[in-house]
Amino acid sequence: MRTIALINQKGGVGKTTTAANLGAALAEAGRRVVLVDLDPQGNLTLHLGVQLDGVGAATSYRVLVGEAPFADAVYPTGVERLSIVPTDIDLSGAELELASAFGRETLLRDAVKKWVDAHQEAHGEDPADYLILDCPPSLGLLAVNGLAAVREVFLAVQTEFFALQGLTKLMDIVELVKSRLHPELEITGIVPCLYDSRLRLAREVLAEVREFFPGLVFAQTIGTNVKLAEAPSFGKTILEYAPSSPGARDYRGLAQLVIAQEPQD
Amino acid sequence: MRTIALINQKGGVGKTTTAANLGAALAEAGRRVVLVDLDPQGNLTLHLGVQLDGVGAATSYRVLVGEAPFADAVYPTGVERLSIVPTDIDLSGAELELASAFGRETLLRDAVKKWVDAHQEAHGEDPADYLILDCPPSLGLLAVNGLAAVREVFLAVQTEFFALQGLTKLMDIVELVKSRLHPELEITGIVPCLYDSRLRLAREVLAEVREFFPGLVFAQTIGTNVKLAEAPSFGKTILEYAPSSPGARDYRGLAQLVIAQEPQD
Ligand SMILES: Nc1ncnc2c1ncn2[C@@H]1O[C@H](COP(=O)(O)OP(=O)(O)OP(=O)(O)O)[C@@H](O)[C@H]1O
Ligand SMILES: Nc1ncnc2c1ncn2[C@@H]1O[C@H](COP(=O)(O)OP(=O)(O)OP(=O)(O)O)[C@@H](O)[C@H]1O
Ligand SMILES: [Mg+2]
Ligand SMILES: [Mg+2]
Repeated sequence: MRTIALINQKGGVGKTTTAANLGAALAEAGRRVVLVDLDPQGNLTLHLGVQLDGVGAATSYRVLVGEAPFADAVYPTGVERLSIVPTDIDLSGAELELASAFGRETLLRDAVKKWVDAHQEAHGEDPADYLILDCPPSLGLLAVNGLAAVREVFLAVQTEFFALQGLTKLMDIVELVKSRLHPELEITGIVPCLYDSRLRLAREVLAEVREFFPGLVFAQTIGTNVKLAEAPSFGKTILEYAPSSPGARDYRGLAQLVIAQEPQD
Repeated sequence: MRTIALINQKGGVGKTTTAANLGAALAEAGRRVVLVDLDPQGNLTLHLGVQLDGVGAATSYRVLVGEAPFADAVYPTGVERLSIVPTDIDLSGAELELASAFGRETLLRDAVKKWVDAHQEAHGEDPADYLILDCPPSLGLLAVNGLAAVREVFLAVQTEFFALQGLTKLMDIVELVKSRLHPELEITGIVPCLYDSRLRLAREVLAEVREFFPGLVFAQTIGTNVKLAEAPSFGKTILEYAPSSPGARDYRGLAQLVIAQEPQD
């Protein structure tokens, strides 16, 4: 099972949109995908139209505080082979609540490991092919939990000026998690989001990002396309809402490049 | 002195762009403006091209941890009547570092009060006409410090679907700060940012925001305009970089509406 955190502390760069639509495109291509909403805003949960069945439902918050096993928090979406661990409003208190918990940085990793081990035990295979985490726009305890729980990091990067400033800080945090919690952690992909090739600024920033991360920036850019911004209001992925739009094409293209990275057994 | 926090936990909605350019437009109109960068990303500091003079410089972080008085952290920008309290990388550790500090929610308020009182004492007037805080895209301790230190809240809202989801949570936090820390706190303005009137989605979301906050949404929308995204890469406000662009016009228009809210003595 590939485990990937979609992260960038810069806000509004396309993390959630990429989690939902890359997840859907990988599922369409036959992969079993579990998405995890680690952002207290709950945008991913809303994007996929997941309604939680009342108080006490298993969510990413309950998994973190140890009140629910990971397996109980995996819900189906309307898309075949695509499921989600949703979040609710309680997650916004988690950072302060867990600040003094024992093993606070690896709560999610431990919960995921139990889920995978139990599934391996019962079925002789991993519970999914991809585990993709949607992180909040900050580098606090939730983001650290996300990084400690995965082996791969994808940065969603908007091709605008502020994008470059935050990248060194992000790499510092990834290095910190790698050296202290998780030696196998690697940045394995940079997704250029909200890209408008007509803008000189966008082309310049993309060129700088490619220089900064040689060989890691996916050739497939995700163009700015209003259908991608409309789809969440219908609780749908772009593949359901506008399957022949440029946004759907871009995310299918990205999924192919992600699949091409898979280790050939 | 009017004190205003620009906040929204949704990322990338135009908080920093509004802090820099509304600040500049108010300064151009003759107001004395102090901006405070409360976001560990430091985008506002970068936007205004402020270079900190080496280790130990007074920053918003040092003010929060009590190592520097507020007055020492107010730096000039290239714009007349516009100054800034910058931030540096240390601020990203502040949330966890201050989690158990005594009076952790009102550190900024107390520092600002000392600055205002001392200035009143020495000069018989407030040190500025406007204090505007740029908040990070989260609702943790930094945002709470911001809310506790001001009497007014402006929400920067991108006219896209996710914008609506976070607003109720934001209002909950404002109410919480109002009831527990600061009874005079009020939401006094909603700034529609990154608005493209050609998009049906944008028009629909704007209409919903106007319904949600009757009478609070500024008539002046801030249109999407690439010059606004380019200006920060030159360390300039839109008024310096492209003074006759639609972006400059929009922020001047907003400043007039903000000035029109001033209490008539
Ligand atoms: N390629 C695109 N074309 C058009 N709109 C997009 C695109 N990608 C994202 N958006 C829109 O831009 C906004 C920001 O995207 P999104 O919410 O995915 O970013 P994020 O990084 O997850 O934000 P946050 O930091 O708040 O979690 C949303 O309103 C989304 O619908
Ligand atoms: N009206 C506009 N037209 C064009 N680009 C804009 C406009 N307003 C903001 N931008 C750009 O959009 C991006 C997001 O804006 P900004 O950084 O101000 O948002 P923010 O809410 O402060 O983000 P964060 O949540 O990360 O602090 C930036 O790259 C900025 O340059
Ligand atoms: Mg998101
Ligand atoms: Mg900002």
